[in-house]
Amino acid sequence: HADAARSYVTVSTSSFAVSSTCADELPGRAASPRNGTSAVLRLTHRHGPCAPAGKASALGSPPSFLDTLRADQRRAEYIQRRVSGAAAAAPGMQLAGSKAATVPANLGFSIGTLQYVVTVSLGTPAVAQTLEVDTGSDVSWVQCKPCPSPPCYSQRDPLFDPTRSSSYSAVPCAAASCSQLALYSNGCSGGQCGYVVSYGDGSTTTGVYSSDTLTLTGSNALKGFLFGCGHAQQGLFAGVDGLLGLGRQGQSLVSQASSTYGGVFSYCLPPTQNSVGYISLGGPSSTTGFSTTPLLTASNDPTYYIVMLAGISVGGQPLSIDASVFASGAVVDTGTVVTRLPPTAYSALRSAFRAAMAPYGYPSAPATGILDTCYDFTRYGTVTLPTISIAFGGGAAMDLGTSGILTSGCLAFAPTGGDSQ
Amino acid sequence: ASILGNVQQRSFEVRFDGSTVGFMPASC
Repeated sequence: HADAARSYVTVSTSSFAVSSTCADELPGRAASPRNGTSAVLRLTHRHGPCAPAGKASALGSPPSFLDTLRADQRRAEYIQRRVSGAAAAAPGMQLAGSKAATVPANLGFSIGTLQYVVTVSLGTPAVAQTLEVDTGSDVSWVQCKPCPSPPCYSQRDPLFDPTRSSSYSAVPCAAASCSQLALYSNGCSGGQCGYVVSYGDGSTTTGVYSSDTLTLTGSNALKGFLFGCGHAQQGLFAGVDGLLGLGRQGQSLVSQASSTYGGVFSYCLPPTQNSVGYISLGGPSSTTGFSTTPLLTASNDPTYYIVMLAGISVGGQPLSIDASVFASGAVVDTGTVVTRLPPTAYSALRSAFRAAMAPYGYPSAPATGILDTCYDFTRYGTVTLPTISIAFGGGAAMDLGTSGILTSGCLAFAPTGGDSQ
Repeated sequence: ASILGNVQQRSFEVRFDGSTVGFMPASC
């Protein structure tokens, strides 16, 4: 009976509904004492009622679920190209700095997949900025004056004005931090270092690589923080003021703050749009309570956080999947919505999930974009789901909660383009 | 490569320290 209880979980369908009221409390974990220096930032869904100042609508109109999945597919394919080293050769896709960039962008059309935002402050005096968080990119940036629309987009806060910040400076072309931009470099103009970043969903930002004080919380400030002062953006950022890069290369916030916070960070993405999560820089020095797996690096692209998958269980039963299917590793990404698995693994997961759901007789619903296993739960007050557990190299496992199994009534997984990808 | 997306990361605290990635369930 205990095994059966761990194999299935029953959840109220009311929990699938999107609430218009924010349960505005930081989780207990965020408030708990942490050894050493740490800065804890409030993290929210950009379109939920907990968005900064309660102005979710100001952060861009919520995209349709189908549009989100379309953008998600472009991002997933882009990451896979970068990790495999094929990005430079792929038509229509490019690494930052490519001179042959072709970017399908829709100015002001908010279908970006970066769904989580934090508020920090920039400059002296400090000016609040609401930024998307992205573990899949390195360079942080904000829109800066002058920034006419277009080529910039409208944002909820006043544009950051570098001329009004006493601690601001443009990075000179001769500076080491300019030459270290490498793929993100965009030449030199008037002695100032130019930057450019292109994202997998087709968005771009260009401007002046700059330095200023970044205030994370009232008592945690980072002097000389390097970021992009964006003067031309295209694409999918409508409403937000910029982006906070949490990738692994030297330009990211994590790298720049490593002398203070030890290169350690964690985040908690809230289970619903009306609850609050957090990002913690620094924090617990021990891994007590965490299920851990080695961090790996893709030789083709050191930006990404990569782990090794070892297997998947559905309803407590391990799926029969050859370990070689997972040999390419898995990118842990906050900006991709739906987990992508090699087709062989996805097929096994889908079959096991459908079989486990069959006894309950839930009506099927049409596929939604890339999601092909959907149900109509409208006649049900509660639904019972098989648990899904993802195992990692070294024995770690994620036993997914209900918020990690379904999205919009569909199994929240999708296949990659091929087992060898 | 597979990609672990944000739907599956929800409610976990995900921790990076330069050599490991950690997952703690029901943290938010």
